[in-house]
Amino acid sequence: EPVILAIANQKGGVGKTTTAVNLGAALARKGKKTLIIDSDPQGNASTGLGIAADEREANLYAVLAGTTEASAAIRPTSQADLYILPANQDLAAMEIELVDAEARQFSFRDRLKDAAQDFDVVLIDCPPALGLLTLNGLAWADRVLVPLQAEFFALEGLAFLLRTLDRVKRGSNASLQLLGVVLTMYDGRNRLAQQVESDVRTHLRGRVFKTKIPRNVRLSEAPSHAQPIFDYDERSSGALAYAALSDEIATSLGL
Amino acid sequence: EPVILAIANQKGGVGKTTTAVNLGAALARKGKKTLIIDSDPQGNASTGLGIAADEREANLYAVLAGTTEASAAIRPTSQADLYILPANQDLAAMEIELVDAEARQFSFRDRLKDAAQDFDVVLIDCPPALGLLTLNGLAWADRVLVPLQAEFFALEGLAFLLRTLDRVKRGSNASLQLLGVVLTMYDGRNRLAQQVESDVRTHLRGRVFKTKIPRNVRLSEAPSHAQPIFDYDERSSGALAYAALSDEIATSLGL
Ligand SMILES: Nc1ncnc2c1ncn2[C@@H]1O[C@H](COP(=O)(O)OP(=O)(O)OP(=O)(O)O)[C@@H](O)[C@H]1O
Ligand SMILES: Nc1ncnc2c1ncn2[C@@H]1O[C@H](COP(=O)(O)OP(=O)(O)OP(=O)(O)O)[C@@H](O)[C@H]1O
Ligand SMILES: [Mg+2]
Ligand SMILES: [Mg+2]
Repeated sequence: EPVILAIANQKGGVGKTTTAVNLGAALARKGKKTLIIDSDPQGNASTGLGIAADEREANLYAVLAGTTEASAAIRPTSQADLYILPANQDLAAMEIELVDAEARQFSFRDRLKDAAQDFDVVLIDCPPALGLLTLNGLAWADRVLVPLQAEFFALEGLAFLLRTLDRVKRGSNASLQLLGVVLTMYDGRNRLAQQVESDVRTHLRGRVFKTKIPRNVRLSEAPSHAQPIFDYDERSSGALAYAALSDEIATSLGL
Repeated sequence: EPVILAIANQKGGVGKTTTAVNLGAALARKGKKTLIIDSDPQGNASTGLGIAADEREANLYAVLAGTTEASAAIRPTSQADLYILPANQDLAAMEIELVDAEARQFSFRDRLKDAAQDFDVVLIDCPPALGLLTLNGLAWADRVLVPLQAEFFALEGLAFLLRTLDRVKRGSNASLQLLGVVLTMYDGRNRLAQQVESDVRTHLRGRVFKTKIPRNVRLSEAPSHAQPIFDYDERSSGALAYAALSDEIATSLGL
C-alpha cells in the first residue's frame, strides 16, 4: 500500500510544484518508488520533469474521463524510481465536469488507486485553489504537506486551509492528517519572514518541519532544463534543503 | 463610462493582487475615481486595503447571488478616490453555482455594470485559475493587464493565457484587448529574469510595459499594515515603480 501525500495550498506561487518535483526526486534517490500526479491544468510538474506539451495525449484528464488507463498514462522520468502522471489544460474542463458527477470527490481514488499500488509513495501536486481537483486529492490522500511562503498573504490563507482539511476529514476522508508545513523561499535576513516563521511555529507547534527551503535561484532555473534540482545542481542550497526535507518526511511517513 | 481592466494570470503568486492594490492606489492619487473588485475567494486585495475578515458580510458572492446590491458592498479605503468591493471564501462556492447559471459568464457584467458607472476605472483582481470567476472578469473587461513573474513556469503559462483571451474575444466579448504585460518581482542581476524579459519583449513586441516592478520587500510588508505602498513607504522602489506604471497605463487608457 503506497502512502498518498497531497501537496496543497490555495495560495498561488508558494512552491507546491517545486516541492512535489524535488521532494519526489529526493525520495526516489532513497530508492522509494515514487509517483507524482500532476493535478494542476498548468502542467508545471509535467514540464519540470521533461514531459513536452505534445507528449501528454495520455494525461490525468483522459484517465478521469475513462478514455485512458492510469497505468498507460504514467511515465518514467530521468530520475530512476521517479514517475509522473502528466496534466495539461484539458484538466481545467474536469473541474466543471466533476460538478455533476456521482461521488465527485472520489474520482482520483476510484481511477488511480489500482495503478498506485506499484509505488511506495504518491505525491499529488495540487492547483492554487480549493476546487474539485484539490478536493479530489484531499479525499484520497493519507497526509497533506503544506508549502508555505513566509509572506503575509500566504499566512492569511493557512487558517482557511487547515479548516478545509478538518472539513474533508469529517466528510469524505476520515484518515486524512496534516503531515506538516514546510517554509519555502525562505530568506532569513527578511524581518517579515522571521515573524511569519515564529508565528507559524507557535500556532502549529510541532507541525512545522525543521528544514526550511531557502530562496535559491537554481531551483527556479532547473525546470527550464526539465530536471529536478539534484540533476541540475546537486551542491546548491536548494538541493541540500530538499534532501534534508526528504529525510524528515521519510522518517515521519515510516518510509 | 468607466474603463474595466481585468488583472489576470492563471499562474499563482505572480503579483496580481499587489498590482491591483498598488496600481489602483496610484490611479486614485491621480484623481481617477477607482474601484477594485476582489474576485478571488482568498480575499487578499480586500485584506491589503484594510477590510477585516468579519466586515465582509456584503461581498462579491452576495452581490452575484442577488442578496446585496453592488452599491451597498462597495467601500471606501484609506486612499481618497480608491474603493473596494470585497471578497471572502463564500466566493469559492460561486465557481460551482455559476456552472448551471444562465449566461454564466456575464454575471459580473449584469450585477456590477450599474454601480461601476460612478467610477473612472475598475480593476478586477482575478484568482489564479481560468475558471468561471476569471472568465466573468474577462467577459466584462475592456482591457486585460497580465502581471508576469520573470520565471520559467510563469512564461510557460503565458501562451495559453493569450490563447484564452483570443477565445473570449471571439466568444463572449468582442471588444476585449490585451492592455499589456508587466514584469513583476524583477531582479536584474538574475540571468533567468533577463532571459525571460528578452523572450517576452521579442514575442510580444510593444505589448510589454517599459516599467518593471522590482522585487522589493516593502511591497510584501505593506499588506500586513493594510496599506497600499504609497501610504506604507512612498520612497520605496516598489512605490516609484507602481507610480511609473500608472503613468504608462493612464496614457494608454486615455484616462
Ligand atoms: N526556494 C525557491 N527559491 C527560488 N525560487 C523558487 C523556490 N521555490 C519555487 N521557486 C520559483 O517560484 C515560482 C513559484 O513556485 P511554484 O511554481 O513551485 O509554486 P506553486 O505553488 O506550484 O505555484 P502555483 O500556485 O501556480 O501552482 C516558480 O517560478 C519557481 O521556480
Ligand atoms: N514586487 C514585489 N516584490 C516583493 N514581493 C512581492 C512583489 N509583488 C508581490 N510580492 C509578494 O509576493 C507574493 C505574491 O504576490 P501576490 O499575492 O500579489 O500575487 P498573486 O498573483 O495575486 O497571487 P495569487 O495567484 O495567489 O492570487 C505576496 O506575498 C506579495 O506580497
Ligand atoms: Mg504549481
Ligand atoms: Mg492574488
